Amino acid sequence: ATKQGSIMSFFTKK
Amino acid sequence: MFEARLNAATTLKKVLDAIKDLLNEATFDCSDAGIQLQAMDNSHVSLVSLTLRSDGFDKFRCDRNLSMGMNLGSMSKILKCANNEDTVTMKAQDNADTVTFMFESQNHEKVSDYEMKLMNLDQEHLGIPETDYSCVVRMPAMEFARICRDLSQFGESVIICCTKEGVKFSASGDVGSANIKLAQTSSVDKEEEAVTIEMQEPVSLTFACRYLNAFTKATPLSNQVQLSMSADVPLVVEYRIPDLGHIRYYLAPKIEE
Repeated sequence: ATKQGSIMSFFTKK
Repeated sequence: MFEARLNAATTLKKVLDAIKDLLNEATFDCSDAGIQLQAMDNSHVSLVSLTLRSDGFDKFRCDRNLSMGMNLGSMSKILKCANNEDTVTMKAQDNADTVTFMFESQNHEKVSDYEMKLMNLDQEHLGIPETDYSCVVRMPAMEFARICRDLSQFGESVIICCTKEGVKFSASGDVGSANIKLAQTSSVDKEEEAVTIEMQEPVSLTFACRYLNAFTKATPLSNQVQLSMSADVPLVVEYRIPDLGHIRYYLAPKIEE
């Protein structure tokens, strides 16, 4: 099974 | 004072169609370089990044940087009132709480203006690191839309597997399984029909169909789409808007539990 990750975990907050 | 004019409203309509299914509202950041928009969808699974360069507009003036929060449903209602061939001008005063859309018919005999209230949106800008992608695939945008549509019948996820031989899209579910393989085109008459693959390392990644299908709403903007992939990082789906800019969608991969 796969789970959907959040895009926020890949990019840093400016 | 901010003023941006495009000679055909159809371009702005297509841009809005490309983002309004993913985003309910968004901030348009205007500067003398042009208009930028960066926003995540409600579920924070994907990110939309839109760039419209000032030199792509038929007239562009932006005296002071301006952030305009817009409800995209309201903007869509307004743009429906424009004919595709109308000239469209967006205008706002500095520190204004409204934006005006003005539509002018080709024969200049009908002029309409619509004023829309702006919103104060909490913006969360994310820094997107420069990445050297393992695989970059360019293919006809219509073909990509067709593949996403076809495969979404078979499962919620699409596995994109790219090697130097080609790119394979797969889905499976209750009905069974589906595989679509595209080879790099050897020779084509028209550049927009080409499939090209630049591969450093093969990749295989899983993505949610729902988002891929939402991205393909940008298909009318561009003949070709570019998919950039590396292991364990978001997919980038890029549509170049001729002479004006680009729209990029970033989608977090699905990972094994």
